[in-house]
Amino acid sequence: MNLFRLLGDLSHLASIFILLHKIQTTRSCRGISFKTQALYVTVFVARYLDLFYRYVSLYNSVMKLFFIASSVYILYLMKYKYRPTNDPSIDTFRIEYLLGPCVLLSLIFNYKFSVTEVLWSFSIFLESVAILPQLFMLQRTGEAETITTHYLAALGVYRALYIPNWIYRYITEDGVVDPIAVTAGLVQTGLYIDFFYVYFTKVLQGQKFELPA
Amino acid sequence: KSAERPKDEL
Repeated sequence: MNLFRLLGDLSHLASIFILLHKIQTTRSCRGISFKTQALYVTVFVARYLDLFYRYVSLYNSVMKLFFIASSVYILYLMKYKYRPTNDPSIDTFRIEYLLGPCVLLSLIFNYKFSVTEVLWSFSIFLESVAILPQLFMLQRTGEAETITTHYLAALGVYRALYIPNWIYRYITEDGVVDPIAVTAGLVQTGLYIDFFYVYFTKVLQGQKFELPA
Repeated sequence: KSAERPKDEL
C-alpha cells in the first residue's frame, strides 16, 4: 500500500458518501444516471467474487464489501425510495454498446482463461467506461447540481490517483506492472478530462456547472 | 516473468 493508492481509495469512498449525501439531503436522485450506478454494481460483483476464496487483508475485504453494499443500496434508493425523482427518459445511453465490447475484450485480454480471471478483466474494462451514461446525461441536460459535480470529481480523482500508484509500484516492486488495469485506467481517467476542465474553471470558482450551449 | 496481476488492488 502506498499513499497514492490509499488516497485514491479514500477518494472513491468519499465519492460514494457524497452521492448518498446528495440523494438523502435533496431527497432526490435527479441528475444521477441509474445506468451508470447499475454498471458499478456489475463491476463490483464481478471483480470482488474473490472475497469467497482469497483473503488479502482486513482493509481489502472491508472495502470490497462496502463497495458492493453501497452500490446496491444506491440502486435501491433510485429504484424504490426515490423512484419518482428518477427520470429514465434522459438516461438514454445504450449500455449494450459498452457491455458487448467489454465481454469481448475480457475474453481476449486476461491473465488466465478462467471464469474468475475473465470476470476480473471484464470488470476492469467495464469500470473504465461505466461513467459514460452519467457523462452523457450531463451533456444532454447541460447542467448539474454542484453536489453531483463533487461526486464526479471525487470519482475522477480516485482513478487519476491510481496512475501514480502504478508508477510507484513499478519502481519500488521490481517492475511489477498490470497492463490490463493500466490501459483501462488511463482510458477511464481520460474520460474525465472534459469534466475536470469545467469543474476546475467553473464549480471551484463558485459558479454553477453549466456546459456551453 | 509470468503474467500475473497484483491481487491487492481494489
